[in-house]
Amino acid sequence: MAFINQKGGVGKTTTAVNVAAGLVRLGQRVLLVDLDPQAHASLSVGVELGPDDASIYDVLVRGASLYEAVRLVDGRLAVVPSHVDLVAAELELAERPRRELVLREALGNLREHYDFVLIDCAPSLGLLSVNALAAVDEVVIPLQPHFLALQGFGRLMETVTLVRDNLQPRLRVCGVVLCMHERGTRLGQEVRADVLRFLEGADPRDPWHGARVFDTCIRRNVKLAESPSFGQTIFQYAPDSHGAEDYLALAREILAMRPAP
Amino acid sequence: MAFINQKGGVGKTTTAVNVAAGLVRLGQRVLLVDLDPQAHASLSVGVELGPDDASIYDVLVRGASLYEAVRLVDGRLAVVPSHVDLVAAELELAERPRRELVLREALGNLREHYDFVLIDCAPSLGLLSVNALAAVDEVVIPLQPHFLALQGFGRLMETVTLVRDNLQPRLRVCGVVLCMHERGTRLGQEVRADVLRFLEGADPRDPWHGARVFDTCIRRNVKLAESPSFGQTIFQYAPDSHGAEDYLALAREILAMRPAP
Ligand SMILES: Nc1ncnc2c1ncn2[C@@H]1O[C@H](COP(=O)(O)OP(=O)(O)OP(=O)(O)O)[C@@H](O)[C@H]1O
Ligand SMILES: Nc1ncnc2c1ncn2[C@@H]1O[C@H](COP(=O)(O)OP(=O)(O)OP(=O)(O)O)[C@@H](O)[C@H]1O
Ligand SMILES: [Mg+2]
Ligand SMILES: [Mg+2]
Repeated sequence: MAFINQKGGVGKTTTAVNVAAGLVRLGQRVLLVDLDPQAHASLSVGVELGPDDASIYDVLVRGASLYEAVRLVDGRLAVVPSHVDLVAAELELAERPRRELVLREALGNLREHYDFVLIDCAPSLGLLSVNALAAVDEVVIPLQPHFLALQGFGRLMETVTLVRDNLQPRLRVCGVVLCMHERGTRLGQEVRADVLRFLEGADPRDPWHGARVFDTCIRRNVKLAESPSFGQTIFQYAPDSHGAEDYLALAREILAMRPAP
Repeated sequence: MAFINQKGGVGKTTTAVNVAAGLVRLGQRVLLVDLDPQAHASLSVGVELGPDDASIYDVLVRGASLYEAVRLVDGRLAVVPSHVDLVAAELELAERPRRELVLREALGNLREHYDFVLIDCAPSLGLLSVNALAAVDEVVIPLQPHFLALQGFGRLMETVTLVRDNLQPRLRVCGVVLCMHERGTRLGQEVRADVLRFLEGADPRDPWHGARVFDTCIRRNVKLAESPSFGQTIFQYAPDSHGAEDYLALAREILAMRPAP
């Protein structure tokens, strides 16, 4: 499940981390992959790499096994951390055959050990993000309900369609989650309505056909901005906060979308 | 003056656009250059390019003159718009000699026609952002006072130092502006204190020596998020709002930093 949006600062990392932690609390086996050279997901769960520690960079570029990079945080959440070295990855992978499938192949059969594999993407639609899309079945789009955040939506859908058509036929957008949502504002309501209208207008062959706007909107809550500074998920840092409440509800909603095994 | 921060969604575009518009209202001649392929600054001032219109892409990659691309908005604000084609620019410029100076050379003597040239950067420290840093004398860093936003600060300072040492000896950080500032929160105060402490610890040879945290903090104001949807600056859209008040105060503060001619 890829958490992707090329617009910066819309809540991808906060959502990937706290949905992962929420799903763990709902009894799921979860792997969180940090695919951003800025490594904010890794920071947000308290992972800091030493010089000999393996990161997703070593896995993708140096051929390290994913098993070497995985670590456990917050009890039972498995994380593949990132590192600033990943900044060079797109250039280093550019010449490689099947360069869009490096992540999918690295994940390989590790996927069978987990109920959910969540990937936190950087604010870009470059080669790393394409790798994320090619490696998953489902896309979740965190969206700050602002005008500028909507602007890139079309281009994001084009990219998803390209990957679905050429690399990953099972890829579909499962939903959009409104983050940092200010319910009272007209802008929030207008953007939400625009997204609904767009999704409802989907052609059956579009990869966002059947995608929904999640009922759970994540309210603005300063606890969500504070918890990364303690290297903790919202459930560790402020379990009674609105942030924890909203992300647990979203995790439930995502879990409910899974067909029963 | 480059508005730069590799962290996404911290207020670079909102600040570049509304400081530009504020300076125009203070009688300054201002050129705003949109250097983001997502073209949000262009959108925010109501510029949409037709197939024959010149953008910053044509200037940097196709050798078009900057004069062909400039247009006036909001009365007297000159803008060089961006276009999604710019996404390819870093690759296309990579092999060119003096590839970090393409923007500086394109700006050439156009700079003499303006009191201020403001550049809105994408959330990245790649070749385009390096071009911005090599083309200006001053750097303004919009910062959302959150933990994750602080994390990239060190790397941003390294990049500024590299450009100052190798490409643009006059480059200096003139200040940090706190955007989307929630004054009452402890996180906001702590991050502000961290930034102040960092700046005060500057060595005389650091390019951020003498940089300040602007007294003006930009408060969260939904009008600032709404105005781009009308293609208007905050002064056109909601001149009596807190957003307009704060950005005019910031423009005044920036103007006051200029030595008298
Ligand atoms: N619901 C919320 N309430 C308050 N703060 C939030 C909320 N969601 C996210 N934040 C904060 O807003 C900032 C941006 O969020 P986040 O880093 O998750 O976005 P992102 O899309 O991953 O950004 P990037 O594009 O840089 O990867 C962070 O400082 C985060 O702590
Ligand atoms: N003070 C504010 N109050 C309310 N909304 C704001 C404020 N400043 C910016 N915004 C909104 O927050 C979002 C992010 O701001 P903006 O686009 O200016 O950041 P950015 O750093 O340029 O992002 P990017 O990294 O994607 O270029 C936008 O939707 C913008 O309209
Ligand atoms: Mg992120
Ligand atoms: Mg911007």
